[in-house]
Amino acid sequence: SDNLVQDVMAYSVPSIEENATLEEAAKLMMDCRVTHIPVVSNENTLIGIVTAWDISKAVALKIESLDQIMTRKVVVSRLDETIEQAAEKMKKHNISSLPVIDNKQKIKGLITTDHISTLITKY
Amino acid sequence: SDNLVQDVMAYSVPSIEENATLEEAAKLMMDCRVTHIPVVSNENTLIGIVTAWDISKAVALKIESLDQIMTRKVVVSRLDETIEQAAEKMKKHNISSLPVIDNKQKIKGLITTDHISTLITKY
Ligand SMILES: C[S@@+](CC[C@H](N)C(=O)[O-])C[C@H]1O[C@@H](n2cnc3c(N)ncnc32)[C@H](O)[C@@H]1O
Ligand SMILES: C[S@@+](CC[C@H](N)C(=O)[O-])C[C@H]1O[C@@H](n2cnc3c(N)ncnc32)[C@H](O)[C@@H]1O
Repeated sequence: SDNLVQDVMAYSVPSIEENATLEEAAKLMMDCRVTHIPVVSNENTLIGIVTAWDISKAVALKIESLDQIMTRKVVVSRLDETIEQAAEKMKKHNISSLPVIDNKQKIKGLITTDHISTLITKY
Repeated sequence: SDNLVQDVMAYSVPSIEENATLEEAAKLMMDCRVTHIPVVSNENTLIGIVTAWDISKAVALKIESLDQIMTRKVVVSRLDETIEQAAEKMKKHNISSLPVIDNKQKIKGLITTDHISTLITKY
């Protein structure tokens, strides 16, 4: 079937480590044309998320460190969740993407409302 | 039916004028919890759009004025377009929202991939 998260998510996911700067996070978003970047440990396990909205908030509040704006309590999805379950989580928390992790907290992918919206197009 | 843009879009749309600062745009995004803000003339007609991704790009490139990062060639939708047409436009241009305008370029609403993704949830 093609209604599982693993069928729709992005497999290649730019990420950064906790000690990165706000500017490095912003550069990565610009270069990869994404708006959501998981923050990972040096063993590639998920420890947080930073989004373009967070960077915008940092500009508004004159915050200068990634540590102060990243979100640490991440809402995640799994490879075998359904698209509907992923969409429900994003609606409930008013977020636009979910990192997809395995049992060892390793990043397998990222699913966004852009991916889900694309499902209703013909091509 | 409930598959037209007007059935799904947000009717209340925060917007800013062209002479606003980057910081004012960022503050509005934070306060209204949005990521896309139409830029309007003093007669409320659409002249551009600025997003959290643009603000992030401004941080990456050390750009300081709204004028330099806003997008002026805006991809728009209409009240009577179908959701599928809106989703196709967003997919084609890799964008996450479309201002909805009338024949006089006035903003009627904003439709996003978050709204469309919500359509597949049960509630
Ligand atoms: C409430 S949302 C509103 C804007 C937009 N929908 C978005 O997702 O960025 C913005 C906040 O949600 C957080 N966020 C985004 N995705 C998340 C996720 N999967 N888990 C937890 N927080 C998340 C961001 O770090 C940011 O602080
Ligand atoms: C290519 S998208 C990638 C990130 C994300 N999908 C988004 O929409 O922000 C980012 C760029 O698209 C532009 N953009 C967003 N919505 C637009 C729209 N309706 N029409 C034209 N440009 C738009 C923004 O100004 C920004 O420069």
